[in-house]
Amino acid sequence: SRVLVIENKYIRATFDSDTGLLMKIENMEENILLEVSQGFFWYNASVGDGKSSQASGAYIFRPGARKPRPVSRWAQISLVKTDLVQEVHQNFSAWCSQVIRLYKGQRHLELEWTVGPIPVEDDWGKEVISRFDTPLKTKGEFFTDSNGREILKRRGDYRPTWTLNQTEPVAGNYYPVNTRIYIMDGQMQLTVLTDRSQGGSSLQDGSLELMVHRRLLVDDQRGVGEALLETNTGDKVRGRHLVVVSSVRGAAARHRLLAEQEVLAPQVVLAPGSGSPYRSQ
Amino acid sequence: SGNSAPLKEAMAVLQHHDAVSGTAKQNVVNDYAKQLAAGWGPCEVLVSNALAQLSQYKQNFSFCRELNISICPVSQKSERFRVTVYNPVGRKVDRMVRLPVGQGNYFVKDPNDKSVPSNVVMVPSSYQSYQFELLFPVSVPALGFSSYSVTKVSGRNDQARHLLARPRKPK
Repeated sequence: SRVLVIENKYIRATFDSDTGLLMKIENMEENILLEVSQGFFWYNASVGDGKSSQASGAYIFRPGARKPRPVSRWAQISLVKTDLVQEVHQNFSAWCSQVIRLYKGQRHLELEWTVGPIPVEDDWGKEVISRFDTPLKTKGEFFTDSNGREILKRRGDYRPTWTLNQTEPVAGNYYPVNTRIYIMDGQMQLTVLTDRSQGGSSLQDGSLELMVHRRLLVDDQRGVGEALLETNTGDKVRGRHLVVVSSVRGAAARHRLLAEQEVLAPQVVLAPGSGSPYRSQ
Repeated sequence: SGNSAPLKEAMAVLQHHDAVSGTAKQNVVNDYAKQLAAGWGPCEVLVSNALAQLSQYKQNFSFCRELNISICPVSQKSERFRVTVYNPVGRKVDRMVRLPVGQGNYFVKDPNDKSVPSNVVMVPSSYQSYQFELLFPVSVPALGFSSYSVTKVSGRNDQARHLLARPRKPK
């Protein structure tokens, strides 16, 4: 069929079977449907330009252009469906893939992304993002957490305590995301939880993005003394984004409990065979 | 003997802003990783001792450090093994455990010796041979742990579903 669906009793995720990309997420509990397109893009890192000699590097994020390029506009997909899990495996390129997973009884989508080693044979440093685009009217506002505790409202090209003269339309709107970032339109909310601290922003209305990997070729002259360039073939990074589509009213309860479970995840210990009774005496 | 001090010291060193933000030289980053890895070992012994004492069961506990890339020798090679899940959150947590296994069917029992529904899923990977992962739900009490037993019951896998893979031609 033209569409591909993975679902459980709470969530339904629909994919365009032509492009392999996520198309919409339905929260059947709250009867909410949000069109969400998600993909990977990369910023071409600046090495200094006419405006400023500042390059993008370990300390400084400074993309060479405002618009990122897509890693791919489509993904080869594989589908796995069992009683306990339904997942779509997306292969965007030789160095970028993702598994969108929905476990039985789970109220969020799990996006497990694997990025790297980032190719730099073209002599371009790259800063890779995962971006979610929706029709939500967010008026340039988005929310990020601070150390997993306080949630701060962010507004594009704006600082609450001083008058900002924005010179970096992308980097100047990036903020730390320690556990979660979200956008809302007053009724519906799209929340993305991370499993590590990342940079994130909302540079277009209804859109939010998180930086998942960087590989840079130039030192930014800010003290580290070398480019952010891993040795050998470079690093492959794997992580997870948990996506919650809900009403604004019900969002906080969901993402607070989920964020706590992420940072204090259960630890799994194995032991082969069977054991023997043990008494500390 | 178990000891959590090396890990604590490594974590203390990693409070440096360069470690937190990744703005250190590559060799320093490698050293941070080395200190952390050196701290894991004695801490795992400590956790194993604690689990043995608390569960009144002495086992050869194993921590699979590469579970995120589907590598875990114990679950991949053993016919029988136990999975102990510890929950550091102050409320009961329901979670799906996912372990790389060899091909076959598996029988999972919960701490009350009741059977637990489980699936073996095929993981499409870039290697030619498929990988299999055992999936089963666990329920772990607040600030506590649960132990599940897993037994391989057959070499063939009739649970796995077929993969729908459609190569795409770029438009």
